[in-house]
Amino acid sequence: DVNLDDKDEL
Amino acid sequence: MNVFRLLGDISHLLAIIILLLKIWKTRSCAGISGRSQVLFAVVYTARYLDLFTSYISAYNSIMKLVFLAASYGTIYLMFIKFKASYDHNHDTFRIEFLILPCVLLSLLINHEFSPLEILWTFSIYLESVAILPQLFMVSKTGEAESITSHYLFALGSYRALYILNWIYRYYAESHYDVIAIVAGIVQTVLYCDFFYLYITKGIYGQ
Repeated sequence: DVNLDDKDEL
Repeated sequence: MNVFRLLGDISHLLAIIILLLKIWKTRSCAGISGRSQVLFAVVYTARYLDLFTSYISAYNSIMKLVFLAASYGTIYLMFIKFKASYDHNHDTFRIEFLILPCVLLSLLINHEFSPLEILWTFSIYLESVAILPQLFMVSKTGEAESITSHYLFALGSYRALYILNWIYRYYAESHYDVIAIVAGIVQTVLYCDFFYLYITKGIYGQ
């Protein structure tokens, strides 16, 4: 599951 | 990071710089939709709040600050400095019909029901339709200055390149985010008509 710290994209 | 995402970010940065230069050099925001620019500022504000909570990399933080500064700078130029050149009559798309559905959808379909995640999801949904007022304005005026069409081409290309990035990441890192991918495809599809015009005959000066 994608969570916050995976958000490495702009 | 991969070449598609880097090219996408560069294309995005280029679009924003082209727009700022166009307004600053011509001292006019004729043909530019202020409503779309407001939506972009909302998108970046809602998405980049994690600037203060999670550090990814210097590149990530710097680019977020640049996008935020450029989007608010564009709004300042359009609504304050060069207010007289803002084309109210042709910039009439009802953005509440974009914002409200995105708010509802982000509350219904998200990865996690937490404030930052909902705001991120809202910003992803809103970004996919944020260009509509601008495309609507171009269709209404029937033309766009060449610099404006270059802006739109760079802006549309950025998310198209991100789709290639998501394909790459799916196969190379088995990482994917359905919400970002679906919204990114919608966003890119909205530009198709413009891409066709831009590539076939350059929509300016019709």
